[in-house]
Parts: sequence; C-alpha cells; structure tokens
Amino acid sequence: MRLLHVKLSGFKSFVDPTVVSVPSDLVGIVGPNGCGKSNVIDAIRWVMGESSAKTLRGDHMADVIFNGSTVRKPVGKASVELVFDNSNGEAPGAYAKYGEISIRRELSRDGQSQYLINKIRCRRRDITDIFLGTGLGPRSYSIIEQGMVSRVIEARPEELRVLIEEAA
Amino acid sequence: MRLLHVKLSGFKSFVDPTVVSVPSDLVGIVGPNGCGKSNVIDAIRWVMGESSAKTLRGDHMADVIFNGSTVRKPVGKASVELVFDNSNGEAPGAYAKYGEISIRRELSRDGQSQYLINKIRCRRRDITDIFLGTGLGPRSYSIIEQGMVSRVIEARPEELRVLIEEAA
Amino acid sequence: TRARFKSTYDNLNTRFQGFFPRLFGGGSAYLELTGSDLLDTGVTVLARPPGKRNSTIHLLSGGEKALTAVALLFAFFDLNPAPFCILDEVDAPLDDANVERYCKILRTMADRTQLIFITHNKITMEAAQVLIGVTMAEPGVSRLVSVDLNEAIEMAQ
Amino acid sequence: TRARFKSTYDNLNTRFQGFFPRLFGGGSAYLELTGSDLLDTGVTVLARPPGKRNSTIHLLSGGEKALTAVALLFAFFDLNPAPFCILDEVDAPLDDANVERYCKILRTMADRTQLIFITHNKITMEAAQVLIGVTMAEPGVSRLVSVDLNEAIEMAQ
Ligand SMILES: Nc1ncnc2c1ncn2[C@@H]1O[C@H](COP(=O)(O)OP(=O)(O)OP(=O)(O)O)[C@@H](O)[C@H]1O
Ligand SMILES: Nc1ncnc2c1ncn2[C@@H]1O[C@H](COP(=O)(O)OP(=O)(O)OP(=O)(O)O)[C@@H](O)[C@H]1O
Ligand SMILES: [Mg+2]
Ligand SMILES: [Mg+2]
Repeated sequence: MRLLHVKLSGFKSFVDPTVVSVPSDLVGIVGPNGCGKSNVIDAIRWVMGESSAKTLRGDHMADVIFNGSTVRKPVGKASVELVFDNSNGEAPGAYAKYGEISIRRELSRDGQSQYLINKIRCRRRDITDIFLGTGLGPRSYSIIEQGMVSRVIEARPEELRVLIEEAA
Repeated sequence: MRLLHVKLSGFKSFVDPTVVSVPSDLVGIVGPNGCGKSNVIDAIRWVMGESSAKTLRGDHMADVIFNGSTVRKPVGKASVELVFDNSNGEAPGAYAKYGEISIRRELSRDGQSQYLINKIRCRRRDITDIFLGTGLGPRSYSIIEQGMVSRVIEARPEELRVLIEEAA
Repeated sequence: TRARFKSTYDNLNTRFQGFFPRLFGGGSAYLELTGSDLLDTGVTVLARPPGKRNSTIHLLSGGEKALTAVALLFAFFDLNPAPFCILDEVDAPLDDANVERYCKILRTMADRTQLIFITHNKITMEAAQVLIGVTMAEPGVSRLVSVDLNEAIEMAQ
Repeated sequence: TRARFKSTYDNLNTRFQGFFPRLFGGGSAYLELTGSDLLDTGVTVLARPPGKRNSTIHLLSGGEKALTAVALLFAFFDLNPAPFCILDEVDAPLDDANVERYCKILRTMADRTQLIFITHNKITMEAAQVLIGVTMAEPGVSRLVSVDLNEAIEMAQ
C-alpha cells in the first residue's frame, strides 16, 4: 500500500477542500508557525480512527470541525479522505483486489459521524482492520507527532515497558 | 550590579579552569549539542544557591563535579565563581561599598562544601541575601532554562497560580 | 494575602498583554482567573494570534504555544527585573519571522539588562554583539573559543 | 506473555543499538531491564554519545536526549514498518551535524518507506525531493502552495 493523497475539507484550519498529494518518497512540509502543518497530521490520525479528542489537541471531537475565523463562519462538517495505491495487492482481506483504497471519515456538528471505505459506509472497526499488519494506525509509530520525542525522553521505566508491551 | 564573568573549574564538563566573560549586553553562546552550553547555566544557578540536584540534571549534588571522560580521570572538587561590577553601589547592605562582588561556591567529593563572598567564607543564606531585591536567584526568571518554556505551556491553572504567588 | 496576589496578578497580566503582540506581530492575550476566590483560584492563559480566534494556550500550534509562554516568561522577568537575563534555546520551535521579533525584544531589553542567550538559530546568532563558542574538541571536556558570526555558523555544524 | 515481551524487547533493543551510532556519528546505546521479572520489569535507556561516558538518558544534553529518543522511535517504527512514516519537527533541538545525520537516515528509509517530514530547518528542507508549503495568507484558513527550496527558505520567514 502506498499513500497517494490526503483530502481535507472543513477539518480544523483546512476549511476549503484541499488535496495534499504525496508525489515522492521524501516529502517536506514547510510553513510559518500556526499555518496548519500539524493539522494535516491530525487529519491523518483522525481518519485512521483516532478516538481521543485530547490527542487531537481538542476538548471535544467536534473541535476538529473548522470553527471560523475573523472573517469566515464555522462550518457544519469535517471530512478527511486518505487514498492508497494498492497495485501490489498488499491490502488485507477483501480489499486485496482493489487497485486503490479510499478511507474516509466525516463528522457533523450535530454529532452525526460516518466512516467509508471505497465510498461504502462501514464501521470504525473496519477501518482499523484494514491497517492490521500494515504497521499503520492512529497510534502507531508511523506518525511521530510534535511532543512525542519529549514524551519518550520523560518516560519512566514503567511507561517505557508499556510501550514495548503495546508494540508486541 | 553588572555581571563581569563566570569562572568554572571542575564543574561538569568544564574540568579545566575556564573564564566566561560577559563583554557586552547581547551575548550569544553557541556550539554543538552536548558541548557544555547549558552546563554554564547550571553553574550560574549552582553558585547562586541552587540546592536541588534534580534541577541541575543530576541525582546527587556530587554529580556536578567533573566525573571523567574516556581519557581523563574524575576530579575531586567543583568550583564556580561569579564576579559582579558594583560600581553603581546597588548591592545590598554591607556589600554596597565594594567596587566588585565575587560569589563563589565549592564542593568536594567527600561532601565538604563552602560558599565565599569576596573570598570570605559565609553561609548559603548570605549568598541568597545578596540577591534579595535584585531579581536574581537560582529560581528567578533571570534564568530561563531549556525545558522551562514547556513547563509553562503545560502548567495547570493551579500551578500557574503558584508561580504568581511565588513572584508576589 | 488576597490584595498582594491580585496586585501581582494584575501587574503580570498587564506586562503579558504588552509582550504578546510584540512577539506575534499583532494579536492579543491575557490571563484569566478560573475561580472567584482570590485565595485559591487558578489562572489560565488565553491567546489570540493575529487573525485567529481566541483560545486557551493548549489549542495553539507548537510554535504559537512556545511564543506565548515566552511572552509570559518575559512578563514574569519584568516583575522583578534583574541585572541579567539568560535564555537557553527558547527559539527552537519558532519560524524565522517569530525569531526576528524575539530578537527585536532582546535588543530592546539589552538597554537595561545584560542578555545572555544560548541558540542554534542563525538569525539569533546575528542579533548577538559578541558570540562565545563552546566546543568539546577533547571528548567530554568543554572549552571556550571566541567566534565571529561566520565561524559560529561553521561551528554549529 | 513473558516470551513475547522478551522477544519484542530484544528485537527493539537490537534496532535501537543500530540507529543510535548512525544518528550520533558514533557512540552506543542500549535498553536495560530494571527488574528481574519479565512480567513487570521496567525498561531504561542508557546512552553513550561519542567520546562520553555511559549515562541514563536524563543526564544528557537537550539535543542528545532528543536524538536518543529519535533513535528509539525509529527502532519502534522498524518493529512494524508501515508504508509511510510522518515526522513532525523532530529536528528542532538538533545542531547542524546531527541534522545532517538525521537526514541521511531519512534518505535511507525512503528506499522502502514514504517519508513525510514537517520542519523549519533549512538543512532538512534540502533533503526533501518535494516541498509542500502551507500558508495562512487568509487568517485562520490554511492553503497549500508548492515550493522550491529557495521559496521555502523565504516562506518560513
Ligand atoms: N477547529 C478549528 N478551526 C479553525 N482553526 C483551527 C481549528 N483547530 C485548530 N485551528 C488552528 O490551527 C492552527 C494550528 O495549526 P498547526 O498546529 O497545524 O500549526 P503548525 O503549522 O504545525 O505550526 P508550528 O510550526 O507552530 O507547529 C491554530 O492557529 C489553530 O487556531
Ligand atoms: N559531572 C559531569 N562530568 C563530566 N561531564 C558531564 C557532567 N555532567 C554533565 N556532563 C556532560 O555535559 C554534557 C551536557 O552538556 P550541556 O547540557 O551543557 O550541553 P549543551 O551544549 O547545552 O547541548 P544542547 O545544545 O544539546 O542543549 C553531557 O554530554 C554530559 O555528559
Ligand atoms: Mg506544528
Ligand atoms: Mg542545552
């Protein structure tokens, strides 16, 4: 599986539909403080099934929906889509035969929420199942977010042990 | 009071007697990771009376004494001296009339420890008294160490309150 | 005492409100009491970077959090200004525009305070009048060398 | 189970021992069990940067701690390698020589993994084959722009 692009709409500061394509194996993301770089990372974790608002730097899950600026009104829905190239057939189970796999998550302010795989509604569980054995997931080491280095440095022996248990 | 220089000997990685002079009001300290920059800061806090080994990134106070390298043996004593220009007579109490004020702290591996003001032995209490009203001290905001910014960011409301109480 | 806490709090708040827009190039921030009893109320930090909405500090970006904390630390320093102020790598998470404004404040503070700052940042190095280089040519043993700016850019490497 | 923990621990330890000297340009590091019972023992990190003595991670310098943690995080990643690895500003406290070695590892990993890294560091920007710029020309609203390296150095400002 190879990540092709990430599509964000109404997610945090990415109110307008935005496609972040991954055209090479060494992609740098740059820009001033507060412009939205880490928000892209939050979006990827969110669509992969992150269920803790705190981990996404919010108080409630609805905090991921664009909540307005000095000139724009808040919007009612956040949507993030991840599209993978699966031409090597590595995706698990029923998805092995698809050439592309699209994973999408949507959340509305009224609390309505859905997950979709290749445009078909599914449960969060189906999303996390896709990632089993791929090394991916909202809490895997495939995403090393701002602050993770400090947490590792300050980890007590018991905490480090737990990380190893979880990786087993 | 104006800081003229810091003299370190046997303090952490500064095994050889070293004088850090402060020739201007905008002094930058540069160098690779691990070369000793923060150790200079630790030395200043230590000589001003820092009594917590943990705050100086050690387990015991003796950890500030140079403990050897792959080619040098450990030494038996650490010494740090701060020299202030007091030509404006701002130093408190008995010290107001001195043109220069030297504050020095020494610690030996056998636990022997002493403080000196202008070469005369004194108690730690006399050192901290000199700094009363000057805004200086091992825990004052005159030293913003690596990691302090993160602690402020992560401070809970109760903790922030305590900081304000202490500054009152 | 209630009165003393309130006066320190107000004093700090005023200075914090002053430093924030100078560091961010705009926007505003302030401290707020979380409770009604001055004897045990907590204190939170609210910040509004330029063009953005007001929020608590933990909802800001990595660099915005750091810069907000720096504004608060400068305000604390200002409550009890000392002859010198030492800053150890506070510019690490900042982008170049924010580092420039941070350096501007350092230059202003240097009128009345001796500023000593540790940095890996080339822009901050340029703000120094004198650069002190620390090296470990002999492993485990620190030595000083005086440097000029071009040398410094070299020695950080 | 004991056996599974031990095998993961040994696996992780081997990879950690491999990454450390590549990031530090020498030296060594390893994990150690704090207790004797595999079911509840803690784990500590011991590190010896080149030319220095062995010590626990919390006695190292700011940048040395970060780089040691990065070696451990790469080791964890390697246990369950994914198609991509995303790194958000892990290079912030590193000097130029360490950043160069960090970038060298990124280039090596890119043979089998898609690397996406967020950075303010000019050297790391040069390691990218493609740079994606994020801006907030309209306050509070993020937009993408594609950038070349010189533009990127500009836009971080
Ligand atoms: N729900 C939301 N609606 C609108 N804006 C939001 C929302 N959540 C977060 N933001 C904004 O996104 C910005 C943070 O973006 P982000 O953390 O991605 O910055 P960054 O580019 O990583 O910066 P840094 O380099 O400082 O780490 C904040 O200014 C915040 O106001
Ligand atoms: N008692 C001691 N004896 C000898 N060396 C010591 C002692 N205590 C600390 N050190 C060494 O000092 C080094 C740390 O120095 P310091 O923290 O000043 O680095 P730094 O220049 O601030 O680096 P960074 O840029 O990464 O923050 C460590 O490598 C450590 O081994
Ligand atoms: Mg960020
Ligand atoms: Mg340091």
